[in-house]
Amino acid sequence: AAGVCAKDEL
Amino acid sequence: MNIFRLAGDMTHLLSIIVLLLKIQATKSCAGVSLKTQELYAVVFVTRYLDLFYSFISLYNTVMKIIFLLTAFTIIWYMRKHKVVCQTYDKEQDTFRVLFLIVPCFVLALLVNHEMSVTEVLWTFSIYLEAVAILPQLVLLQRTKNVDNLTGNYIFMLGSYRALYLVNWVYRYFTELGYRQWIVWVSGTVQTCVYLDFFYYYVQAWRNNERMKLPG
Repeated sequence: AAGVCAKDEL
Repeated sequence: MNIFRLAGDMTHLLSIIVLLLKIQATKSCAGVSLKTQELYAVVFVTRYLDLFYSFISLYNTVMKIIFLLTAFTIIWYMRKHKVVCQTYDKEQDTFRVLFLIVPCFVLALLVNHEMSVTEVLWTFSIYLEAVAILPQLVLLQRTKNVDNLTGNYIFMLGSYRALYLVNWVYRYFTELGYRQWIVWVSGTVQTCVYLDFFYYYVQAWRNNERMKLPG
């Protein structure tokens, strides 16, 4: 969804 | 992935390995807060629910699984291992974790990116991680004398957070449109929580003596 950041950090 | 992020993750991993080795080698968890370890388990479980529905990289998946497994291994040692569990300072480790869990959950309900179960739980894990070390710091303050391994464990946890801060600055300048306010603000708070500890850690290291916290 828009606004939700990519969770590529741990 | 940049070098600061990788160094941060490796420091985080190393801190957990140091703690596990301390427990296994000395058969003692004296000075270690079970409350903090349980909070970390809650943090990892609520954050890594995305293991079930999103894949980022093999590195990400493997690290998430390692963090989950090691968190539960440490808890198992402290609660169930017949020798180790007897060394747990139960009477000193009395921090009321609900005072952390409830406000973090309410804040996650109020300030989040999207009102969905996984997104709120993820946000909750970010807020909770920022304060999860507090029971450990309080326990340290109570027992006064800090053994080397526990001191190093906390120092490495703090270093991991500091490296993540540098990683965010680096990413901000190198990746177009990269911003994540919730993570940045909580991460900054989390790093500040360690500042007082850092001061006494460095002071003990410079004077070449055992770390002691003031009363």
